[in-house]
Amino acid sequence: DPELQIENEHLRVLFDPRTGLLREIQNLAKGFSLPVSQGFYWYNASAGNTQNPQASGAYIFRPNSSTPIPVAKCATTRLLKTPLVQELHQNFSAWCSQVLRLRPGQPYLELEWTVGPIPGTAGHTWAHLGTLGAGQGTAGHSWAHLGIAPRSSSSHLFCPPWQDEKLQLTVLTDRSQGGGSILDGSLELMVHRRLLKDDNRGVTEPLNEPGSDGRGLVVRGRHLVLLDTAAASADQHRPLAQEMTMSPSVVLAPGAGPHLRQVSGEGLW
Amino acid sequence: TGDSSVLRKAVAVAQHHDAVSGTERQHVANDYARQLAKGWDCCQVLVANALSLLGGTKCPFVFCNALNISMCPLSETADHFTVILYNPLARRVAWPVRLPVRGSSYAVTDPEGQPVASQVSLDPTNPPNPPHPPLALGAPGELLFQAWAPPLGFSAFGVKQLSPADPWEPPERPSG
Repeated sequence: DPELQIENEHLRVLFDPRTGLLREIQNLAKGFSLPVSQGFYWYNASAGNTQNPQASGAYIFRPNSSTPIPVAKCATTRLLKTPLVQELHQNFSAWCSQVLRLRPGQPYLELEWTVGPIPGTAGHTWAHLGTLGAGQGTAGHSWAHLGIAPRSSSSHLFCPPWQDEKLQLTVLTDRSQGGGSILDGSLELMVHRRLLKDDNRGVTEPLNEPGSDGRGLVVRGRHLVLLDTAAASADQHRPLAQEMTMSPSVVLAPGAGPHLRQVSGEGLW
Repeated sequence: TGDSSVLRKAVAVAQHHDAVSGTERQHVANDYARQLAKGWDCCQVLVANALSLLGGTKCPFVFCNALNISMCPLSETADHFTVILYNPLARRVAWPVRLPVRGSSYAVTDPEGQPVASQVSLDPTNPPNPPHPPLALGAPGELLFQAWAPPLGFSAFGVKQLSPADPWEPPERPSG
């Protein structure tokens, strides 16, 4: 598809045909768009040195450089367009992939990422981040002196005004993640990490979850991205955050199952 | 008998800052996970009892805990099953359902028996006869449809396979 893009009645999402990475999000209902790039980066954790023996750990992020390294500068992609869903599959590496989805009627872009097992190499340890760079938004004022602070449900980036209306890019997470806005217009969320050295803070073992097969954990999760005016954003992201936290539970039954007509709250009690 | 206090106790124990932030030793993290998993199992019995009571039936209910890696023995092997959605919010929600299946087309009906648009998207990373065992040993396709559920309530969707069953048997599952 020469024009790598997915859309529904609310959003059109464009991708760079050369790199396969996210390039722009357009709000079709309101007629504005925002250049947005997104990818997966990693930081080299600190193993401690003569100046400062403190190694990275669960309490202290302390990467040995504040510049994240891209897992890959481009992704191999596969586009799927059907009446029920339009999605772009991105593969960054053997242990980092993502699917971006738009479904009819949903005013948000879903990013389902799968990261791991992170290959640990002697001495090097990695922390993974999914990061979003949106226009020239203002850097978030992090309340933790380290700039990386827990994001328990959502993060927002305020973007340059459009027709005097402030735009807002909102990212909803399906679990608490370390995150920060280190550079103006960027938002970083830590989706996975693997450390091979203890941080000497009492646990006396590195934060290195080998998983049941010893190769390291594979983590899969979702981020929902909304782009709207700042005035309209709360109405969108608050109910959505509730649905992410208290999502419906699915139960299956063989055959015709129970005669559960649509039983609603009042009928239930 | 179902019992939600097991999960309540497990969540109470997991309020410790170690459980919240992951600063504990590995064997302690494993134990938090074990307690939560045990609590989850007891709650599934509770939900199954409630569904039996509401539906006036004793049919077995299946909870697929690995749907996020497209694994669900029932939907991968049965040609007729029911999907029940429980909505814990106090307002109606729409919810996209994705289930690993072996067939290539299905008829889905809503709680009123009306047809619901559905499709099977074949996952090329899980071809019917994989050249190499993929990461998640799932079925070759995923059945997609848009479901919904009333406030604080359930809704049940019927699923029937239309295409002849492709010759595909779920491979041996990795344990755990």
